[in-house]
Amino acid sequence: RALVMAIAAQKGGVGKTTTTVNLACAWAKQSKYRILVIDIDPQGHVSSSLRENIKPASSTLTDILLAERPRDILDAVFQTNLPNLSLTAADKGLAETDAQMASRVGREYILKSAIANARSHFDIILIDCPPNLGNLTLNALVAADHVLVPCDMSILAFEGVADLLGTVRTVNLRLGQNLDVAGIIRTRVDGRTRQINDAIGGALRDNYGDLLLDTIIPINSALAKAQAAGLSIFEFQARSRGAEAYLDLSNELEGRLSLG
Amino acid sequence: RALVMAIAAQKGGVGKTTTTVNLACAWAKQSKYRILVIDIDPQGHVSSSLRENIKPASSTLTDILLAERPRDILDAVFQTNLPNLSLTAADKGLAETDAQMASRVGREYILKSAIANARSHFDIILIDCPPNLGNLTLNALVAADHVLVPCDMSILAFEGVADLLGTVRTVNLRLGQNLDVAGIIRTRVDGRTRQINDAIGGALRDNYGDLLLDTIIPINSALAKAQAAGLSIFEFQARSRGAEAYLDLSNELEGRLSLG
Ligand SMILES: Nc1ncnc2c1ncn2[C@@H]1O[C@H](COP(=O)(O)OP(=O)(O)OP(=O)(O)O)[C@@H](O)[C@H]1O
Ligand SMILES: Nc1ncnc2c1ncn2[C@@H]1O[C@H](COP(=O)(O)OP(=O)(O)OP(=O)(O)O)[C@@H](O)[C@H]1O
Ligand SMILES: [Mg+2]
Ligand SMILES: [Mg+2]
Repeated sequence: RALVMAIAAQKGGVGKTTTTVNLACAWAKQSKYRILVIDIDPQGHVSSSLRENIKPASSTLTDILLAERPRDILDAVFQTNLPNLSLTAADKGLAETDAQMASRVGREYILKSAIANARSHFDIILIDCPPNLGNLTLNALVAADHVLVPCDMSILAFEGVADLLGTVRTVNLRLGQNLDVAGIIRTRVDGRTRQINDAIGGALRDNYGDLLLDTIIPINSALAKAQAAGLSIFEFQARSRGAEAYLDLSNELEGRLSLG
Repeated sequence: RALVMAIAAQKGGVGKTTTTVNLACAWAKQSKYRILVIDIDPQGHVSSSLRENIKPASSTLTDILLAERPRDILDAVFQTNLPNLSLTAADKGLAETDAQMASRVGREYILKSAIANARSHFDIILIDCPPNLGNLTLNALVAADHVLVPCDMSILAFEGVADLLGTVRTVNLRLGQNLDVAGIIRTRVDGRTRQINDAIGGALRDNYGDLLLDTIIPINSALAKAQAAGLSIFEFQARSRGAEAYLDLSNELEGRLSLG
């Protein structure tokens, strides 16, 4: 049965998609796990980030989430050119879907039931979330066993972590879930801005203790260039600091989540 | 009657808030205009960015937007410590408000009517939007005369510009508006990544021609540090490249929008 992890943060541009994509690729290339990435962000940036490896799927996430009767997410899944890596197709219609889900009974559980069968086809399922705490992120949090929270070295991202963890508590309390925080990952860390790195890093450590992961993702233009090229960092520049950092993250999380 | 401009981009973290705040401060400090910034993003980052200058207001934007009868936005406005600059208070409740507006008749026009009176109290009204094209951004676009679109040097931000301009066309066609694109502003430009700067900048020029503003906002840690300190860039480090760039932007827009 797959481990399901949402990658969520309210703040825009902190590296949710970059983290989801490169963590998925780090695990997929080690050939230990079959990985599925669900892109529940209407912007469809998982597909953009890997556009050299994209194939069509027969259905969209919207078809699955708004169906009258429960549907299997596998209809919206395609296998990429990369070994062990499958994705859901980009779906801009998800913006409308967020609104249309609002009035459905049990709207928070739709994704969870849609992935029930997929959990026996994959070892790890990652869910890339949009930069807000709406119905799509809510569905991801309810469907997931764990949530990974990227946070960059800004006061705004730091404040957003508290909001997200508040939502996690609410999901567990009101919806009877058992969502665990896999960790908070420091992203886009610029080695030259030491004062703000220490300030934000220190505040994260003081407030969240062990939830703060040891791995730090440095600012590395190779990561942005790989995304622009539509390739995983391991295809684009395997020897880059960005590639090594995401490999380290995959190892640290394997330990924490008792994977494999 | 005030000029009303929304600052909108679907992509997260491209500098919407940084642009809104520093453009507002650039104009306010020249003492030519009375500026109001409406923060319609549930994250409330305008207030976070200027938290050394914040005061309380008697109502929230949610109170205004969800009221039974039309209400005056001035009830949610406070004057900051900075001359000529007023803001709406941060309002995390806006996330729920987005959803609750969905079923209202004429939901896209609520903000527009709420600012009708405020337009005679200010010269320029700026609206900071969340990173999505939901009801809050829609209200901002309908309330506004112009929209400014920040775009950073990433393929994902570049793709988001097309989506936003599509929404602008839809707003004008279906809702009978006359929303004009004030310009697309290149943000967070790292002088060292010349290849991607030329690629994205070139693609923006090819696709959007004159809509692309001449002013470029460089990556400048002073901007992030000012935000962390809760001060405008002009208070924090007036001689920084970031301050000069936002001053240039205010001048370029004055020309384009025939202000003053
Ligand atoms: N460590 C890094 N070094 C350099 N660039 C990075 C790094 N992490 C992310 N980026 C770049 O920063 C931008 C934002 O990253 P990304 O899109 O992954 O964030 P996000 O949180 O998914 O954004 P959104 O909130 O819009 O979904 C992208 O252009 C990406 O290529
Ligand atoms: N030119 C710049 N130089 C350095 N840092 C910048 C610059 N512009 C923005 N930043 C920083 O980048 C981060 C993202 O900027 P900002 O919050 O303004 O983007 P946004 O589009 O409003 O994000 P969101 O989509 O979450 O609303 C912030 O931490 C900000 O301080
Ligand atoms: Mg993303
Ligand atoms: Mg913002």
